[in-house]
Amino acid sequence: PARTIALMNQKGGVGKTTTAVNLAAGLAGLGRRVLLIDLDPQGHASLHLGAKEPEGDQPTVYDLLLDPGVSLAEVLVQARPNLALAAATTDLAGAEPELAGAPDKTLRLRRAIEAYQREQGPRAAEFILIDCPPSLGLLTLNGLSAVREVFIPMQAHFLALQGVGKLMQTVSLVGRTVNPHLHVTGVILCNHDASTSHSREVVADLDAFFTEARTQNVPWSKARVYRPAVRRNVKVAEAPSFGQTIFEYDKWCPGALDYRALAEAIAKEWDEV
Amino acid sequence: PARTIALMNQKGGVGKTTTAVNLAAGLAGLGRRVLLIDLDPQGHASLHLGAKEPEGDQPTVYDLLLDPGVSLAEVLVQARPNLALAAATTDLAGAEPELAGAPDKTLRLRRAIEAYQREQGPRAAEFILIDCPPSLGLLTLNGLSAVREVFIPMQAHFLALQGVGKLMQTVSLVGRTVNPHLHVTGVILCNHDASTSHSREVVADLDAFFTEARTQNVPWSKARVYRPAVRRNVKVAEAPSFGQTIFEYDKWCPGALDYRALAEAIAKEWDEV
Ligand SMILES: Nc1ncnc2c1ncn2[C@@H]1O[C@H](COP(=O)(O)OP(=O)(O)OP(=O)(O)O)[C@@H](O)[C@H]1O
Ligand SMILES: Nc1ncnc2c1ncn2[C@@H]1O[C@H](COP(=O)(O)OP(=O)(O)OP(=O)(O)O)[C@@H](O)[C@H]1O
Ligand SMILES: [Mg+2]
Ligand SMILES: [Mg+2]
Repeated sequence: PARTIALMNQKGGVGKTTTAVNLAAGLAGLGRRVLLIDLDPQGHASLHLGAKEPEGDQPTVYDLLLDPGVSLAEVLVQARPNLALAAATTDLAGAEPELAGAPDKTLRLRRAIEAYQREQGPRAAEFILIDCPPSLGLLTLNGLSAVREVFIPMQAHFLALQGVGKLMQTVSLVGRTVNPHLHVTGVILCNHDASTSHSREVVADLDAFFTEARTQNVPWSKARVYRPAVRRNVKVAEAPSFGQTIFEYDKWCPGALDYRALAEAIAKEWDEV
Repeated sequence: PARTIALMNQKGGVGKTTTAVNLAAGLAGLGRRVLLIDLDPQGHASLHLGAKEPEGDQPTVYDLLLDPGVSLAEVLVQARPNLALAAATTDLAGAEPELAGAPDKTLRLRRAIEAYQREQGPRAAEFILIDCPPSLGLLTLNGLSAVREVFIPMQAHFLALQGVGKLMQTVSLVGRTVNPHLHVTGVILCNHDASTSHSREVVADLDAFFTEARTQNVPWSKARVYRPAVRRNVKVAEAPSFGQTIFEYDKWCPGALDYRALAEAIAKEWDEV
């Protein structure tokens, strides 16, 4: 089976897309088969990879969610070796209102992924990463209903901690209703400046929060803050302007070292399961 | 009349709240009367100022928008000398669905501010700053319909430029429909790292964009990138965890110098009008 992961945080600009793209690329670089699904109408994951605007009648994630006749295989484009991308365009913004009345409105993506994995058989993707938009709406709910694991990209700032409670509530809700497998596996620290006592304090708060959760019956009881934190590194912000992953842009810069280390840790965990 | 400014950017985590709070505090510190209106259900502006949770039946921005019997005067609390705050709480998240059917749904805040300024007469606020949520929904539309000027806090990153087009479209739409006075006055660069060629390129792109707009009939034809950019400075991120403005937290740090310089520029522009 595949390791299925939603990169989720309703707070904006915290590193979801940067992490989704660079972890997907890191895993692909280790020779693993990876699917990256862009669930954000901003389409930044697609932009980050330099994916061309879908032409003419190329279906996108919008079509996948709204049209039961469209399969995930038709939506996927080969973005890199080992890395297939389901691209998002601005029409995806129409999905939430249009799906609002449907009884299976949060399950569209899950059904599409399950059908795809069945038809792929042994050639199926090993890792499926979903880049969520900065909201707790229907698109994010489709992402959460389709995966087993949530990774929370965030920055070690005081105001960033404020949103985590609400995020956890949403994960609980989806877990209790449509997806009993769903759990939070960890936090990925993005744009991290380890030199300040402020960020060290925020990280310590997060570590303590997860330690205390170990004895509770909650979907984050086995969660932790992943190491390494991804250091703040302007190369990471520059790469998307060239349509490149951090590894293509500057393979040995701190951001690339950190994302590669995280990809290795994520692959290793899965191998040992 | 007052200088009325919405800090707006649908992209999350770009510095809207940090800028709203620290500009408001900077102006108050210059002896000007300032109102700060928190339009974000996250309530971060209120949190940043260390405002207590509103007690019992203290009305908040939610009540102001939904209940015509509630006036802005009843909602305001004196957060600092010269600085009155209209606080937001999570119930404000209910405002968008609840207002959806009302014919004047984008004008609620404007009406409340106009009534307040009329009843205050000569004691009225000189500067009204509105902290918008990271979206282009009904709350932001209330903010845009209530002011003359939009300031766009943003970071000098490639992905940040992608959202500006959509933001400008929304300003145009509000300008053509309910608020012909509305215009974009400027961009405030937040969390700025001037040492990288990437950020210099993004700033150059923005400067060029505004220069070209000068001859166009658009709501940003007199807009510019404000200087100074607010430098990345961990003190700026630490201050809210103590419920303090940057001036209270560390009056001479780079973040405080930059926000004070901006506040002085904003006050001076207004005096010279
Ligand atoms: N390690 C890093 N070093 C420098 N810049 C970074 C780093 N990580 C992310 N950034 C920059 O921070 C900004 C926000 O990142 P990103 O777009 O990945 O966040 P997001 O959570 O996906 O945002 P949204 O909520 O809009 O989807 C981008 O400009 C990105 O390039
Ligand atoms: N100059 C700066 N130096 C360091 N950190 C900063 C600076 N400006 C803002 N930050 C930090 O960046 C984060 C995002 O800022 P802020 O909350 O003001 O953004 P926002 O646009 O209001 O976010 P939202 O979209 O969630 O309302 C906060 O943790 C803040 O403390
Ligand atoms: Mg994103
Ligand atoms: Mg804010």
